[in-house]
Amino acid sequence: NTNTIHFDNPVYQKTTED
Amino acid sequence: QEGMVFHLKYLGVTMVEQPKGEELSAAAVKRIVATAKASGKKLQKVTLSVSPRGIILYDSASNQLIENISIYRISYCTADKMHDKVFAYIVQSQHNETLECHAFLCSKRKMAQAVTLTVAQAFRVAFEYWQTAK
Repeated sequence: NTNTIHFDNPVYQKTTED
Repeated sequence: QEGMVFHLKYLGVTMVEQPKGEELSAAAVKRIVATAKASGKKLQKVTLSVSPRGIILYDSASNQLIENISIYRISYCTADKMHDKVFAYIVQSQHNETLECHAFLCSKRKMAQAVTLTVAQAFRVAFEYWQTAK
């Protein structure tokens, strides 16, 4: 079944602080 | 850029072991749906505002803020395959290191997909901002 949609967040646990 | 707003029903939350994964989230959604059904309670209507800054949750009836979730705490989002009107995301708890999967019931399958794609777009824009800011 290919109709599942899901995405990882590329900024998870990143911050703009550093 | 501005928040996109969706009206959903809150199904509930469960703890998860990993920040992402199709099987992991599917199992979490299954648990949440089973618990919500078993409780027999009316689901809370919520308003979800999605932007590159994150997700803001309001109670639709009272307009009270439920939670303001920074994009940096969200690891994953999905439109569930088994329960195709369900949108879910995984977030790192504000209070500790635990990971939570939150699930929402949409009125239509298309809406669950639209919310998921909107959150995914917010991820991409946030990543562009982050790269520029670095």
